[in-house]
Amino acid sequence: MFEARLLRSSILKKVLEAIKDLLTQATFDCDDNGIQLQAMDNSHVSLVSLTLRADGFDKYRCDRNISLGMNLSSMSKILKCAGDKDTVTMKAQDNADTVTFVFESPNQEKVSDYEMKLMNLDLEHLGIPETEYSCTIRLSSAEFARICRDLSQFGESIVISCTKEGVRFSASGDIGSANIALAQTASVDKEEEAVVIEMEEPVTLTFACQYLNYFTKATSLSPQVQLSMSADVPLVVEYRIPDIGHIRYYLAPKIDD
Amino acid sequence: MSQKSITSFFKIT
Repeated sequence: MFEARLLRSSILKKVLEAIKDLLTQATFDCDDNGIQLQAMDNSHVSLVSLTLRADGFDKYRCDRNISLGMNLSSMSKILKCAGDKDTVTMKAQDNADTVTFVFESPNQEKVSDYEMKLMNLDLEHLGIPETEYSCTIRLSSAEFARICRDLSQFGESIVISCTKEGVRFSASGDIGSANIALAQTASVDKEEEAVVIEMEEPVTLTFACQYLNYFTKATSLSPQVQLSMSADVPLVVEYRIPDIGHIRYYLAPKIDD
Repeated sequence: MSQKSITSFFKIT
């Protein structure tokens, strides 16, 4: 028996929003520690890794490890039926071919359940090596979303260049070019608005705008985002989900032909 | 520039 209950459905709704444009289907691997999801987009350019810890749920029970293969578009349709303040419970029997979502209104006067067919997904799993990154940049997630959106108007790629002075995002194309430079913040009133850079070595890498924009669908999950970069390895874009886990996106860089 | 695949960095397990 698997059962996971969240007091607020909004976390799960936001998680789905953060992955459903990038992935069509994915396996939720559930065990004693919580729920893990790892999946590549169809083009195998990026990888999504989601962790929701058992202790972040209001109730969590997983008697036997279970993999729930879900169509994310169907799951998203079901989660849209939940009110933000509803409690959500995901349930599945051992060896089940369906998963059930139960939504309860705060006053318990409305209880809905939706059963969804599971899929047998035989997806490839990638081993992500422990990596010491040359640069990590922490900034407001809303600011990062805005930068990606603004620069997307100029070209298909964004160059991210990190030095100890700051981080610079650039794009160029038919209409011209754009550069946005962020300096490390000296002092701020709100911690989530700070720009914090840790740098061992300067790094400059080029990434596809389209994917960065997909990643920013996670903005509502966290006030801050962390970018980790080293030369010639995938960028990591991490959103920490308060009290329960994180979502990390890995994006392969573009390279000179 | 050409887009690398994520599988060229992370091995399939």
